[in-house]
Amino acid sequence: ATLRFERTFEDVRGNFRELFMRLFGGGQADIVAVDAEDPLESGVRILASPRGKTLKNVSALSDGERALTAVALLFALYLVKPSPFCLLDELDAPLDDSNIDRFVDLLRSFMEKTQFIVITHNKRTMEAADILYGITMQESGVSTATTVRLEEVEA
Amino acid sequence: ATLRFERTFEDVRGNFRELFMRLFGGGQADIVAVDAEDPLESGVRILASPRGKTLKNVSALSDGERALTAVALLFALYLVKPSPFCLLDELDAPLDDSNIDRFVDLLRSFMEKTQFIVITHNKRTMEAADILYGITMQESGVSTATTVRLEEVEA
Amino acid sequence: MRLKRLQMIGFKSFADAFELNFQEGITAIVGPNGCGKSNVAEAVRWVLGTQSPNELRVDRMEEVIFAGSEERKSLGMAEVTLELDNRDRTLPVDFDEVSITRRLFRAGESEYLINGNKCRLMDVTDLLVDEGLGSNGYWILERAMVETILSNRPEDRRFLFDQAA
Amino acid sequence: MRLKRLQMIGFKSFADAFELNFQEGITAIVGPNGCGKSNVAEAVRWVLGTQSPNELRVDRMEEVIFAGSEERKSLGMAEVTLELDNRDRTLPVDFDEVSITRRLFRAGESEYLINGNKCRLMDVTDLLVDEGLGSNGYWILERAMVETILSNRPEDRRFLFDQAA
Ligand SMILES: Nc1ncnc2c1ncn2[C@@H]1O[C@H](COP(=O)(O)OP(=O)(O)OP(=O)(O)O)[C@@H](O)[C@H]1O
Ligand SMILES: Nc1ncnc2c1ncn2[C@@H]1O[C@H](COP(=O)(O)OP(=O)(O)OP(=O)(O)O)[C@@H](O)[C@H]1O
Ligand SMILES: [Mg+2]
Ligand SMILES: [Mg+2]
Repeated sequence: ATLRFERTFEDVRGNFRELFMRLFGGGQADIVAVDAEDPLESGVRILASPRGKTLKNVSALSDGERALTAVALLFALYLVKPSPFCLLDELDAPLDDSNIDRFVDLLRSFMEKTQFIVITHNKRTMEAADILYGITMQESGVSTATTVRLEEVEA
Repeated sequence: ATLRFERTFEDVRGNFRELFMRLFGGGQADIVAVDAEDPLESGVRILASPRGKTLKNVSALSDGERALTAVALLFALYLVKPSPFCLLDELDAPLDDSNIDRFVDLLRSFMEKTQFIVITHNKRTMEAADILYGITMQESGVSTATTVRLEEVEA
Repeated sequence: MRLKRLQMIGFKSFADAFELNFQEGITAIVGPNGCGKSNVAEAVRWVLGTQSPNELRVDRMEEVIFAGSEERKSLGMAEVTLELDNRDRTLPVDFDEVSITRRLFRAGESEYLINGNKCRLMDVTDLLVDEGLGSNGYWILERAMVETILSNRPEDRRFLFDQAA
Repeated sequence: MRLKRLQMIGFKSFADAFELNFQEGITAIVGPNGCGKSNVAEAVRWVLGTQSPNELRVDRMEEVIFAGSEERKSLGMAEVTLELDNRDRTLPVDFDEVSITRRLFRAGESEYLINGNKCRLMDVTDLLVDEGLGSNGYWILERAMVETILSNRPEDRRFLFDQAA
């Protein structure tokens, strides 16, 4: 089991470093296995530094930078073991417009292998989707489906 | 001290119930003092139900409903003890467009007594502000001020 | 394998029958605050077999059953069905289409069905486990999970690597 | 009382001198992710006297001093000044304008100044306490604080009511 963890860890690490640079347009990041007494329990520390900043623990990043780092790690895991679908609930909320574009580009590049379902209030993410499903509560307290056209979307 | 807490509690409670209905356009909410062994430590439980739903603990609400409920409580406290300024860092991130409008209306109604400083990525909130300050990192890692015109804002 | 359709009734705010047909590519789910979007994500987690109320924002599992509203009485059952396209035989069963159903009755009994036949929870999780589709995997992410992934404690992230191994 | 100006140098990502003039009404601070907006909110919390690194996303207080970047060396001091319009004499001092300054040196000494005169931390907090402007009040809110206000434990909210009392 330890061997499997170590092999997976190295694969994810390679992917994470590359995806971080892609999402941040530069900078560097890394993950480090932290030895617990029991190798089966060892944790993983994330180090990340956007372009031009010094490499630090992920807790020193801003809200948007943290969300983007989590997305880089998520897709690094995907590359090792893809899953047929992925559901993301308002992960784009803290991102600015240019980071949303990078986020959406990344989703598009994984579309071959994975179906994405994205819950969002952000119009830029909606524009990038292939299909929009609306949910509403015409009668208070009861959810129903509704048709949505992008022009009339109230985010 | 207990008497002071009880008097403050009742005032905040009245404000909270009214502000909640204003922000949610209906529904009802309440706060209940929860007796701890030591009255000085007693906690406060929040019950809230948007229009048409049954009154529940605040943990059953959606992300957006939770953020709006917190804003209602914040302003209920303000009415009891106004503070000359208030700084809100991306509180509008989980809100949809119509709730952002209500949030901004509420800020406007308190503008007499309080200066508001709002950190946001949301264009609707930016449009409602009286002045916009831009911050950028032209040289990576170093923050500086920049002038902002709404048309060119990259949220 | 591909997701084809999600059907539910009586799950959280979905008192009436609800259906969502999935497409290739990116599907966006939109709507005002509190309308039921996150409930859809939780319905998927639930039908995949989660046993932890914590992942569904409830204290006891019965709270996922429609609890009533101003105009409606509470219901006695919640039911969610997920239909999968299995033509590429990713799932180890000899069917082109696989549907997984979960039901919970207010009295507490739960039922699991694969293609309409009653089965045990273990049959559902065994079916999915090779594909790594357990209920708390990295393929269903919300803001709270992002905080866990980025937490200060390195051991909090370990489960992600075990899922991918 | 009204906020007039915030000036800072060497605080977090603000290596160069930075100034923000406050107006009546609503001021919005905007910019891309990671550019330093939340650092401005923390500078205000810091100059009001907070002693808890936790409120500033750091482990030790020295980490608020500019730590350097690719092209710059780290600095030896962080300084923030907040200027207030006191014509309505809300603050119990006989000045039209009150400025509060806080400095921290990498070696660990800190300095507090009111209108340019060195004083103790207690002088700053005493000045503000009647106005209820302690550093962790309900007037500086970010998403993490919202979660505290809405937490499942009723006692977590008690401090809000004590501040308003
Ligand atoms: N068992 C239940 N019965 C009826 N309604 C329920 C039940 N459980 C949750 N709800 C309702 O569902 C609503 C929450 O829905 P949900 O969290 O999916 O909203 P959302 O669309 O994600 O909103 P947001 O955009 O704010 O995140 C709450 O208002 C809650 O009252
Ligand atoms: N002592 C320090 N020296 C230099 N840079 C620092 C220091 N402390 C924090 N930073 C940098 O400040 C940046 C974070 O800024 P901040 O959190 O204010 O961003 P933000 O504008 O709020 O972004 P977002 O929109 O994503 O919330 C981080 O990238 C971090 O590296
Ligand atoms: Mg939601
Ligand atoms: Mg921020």
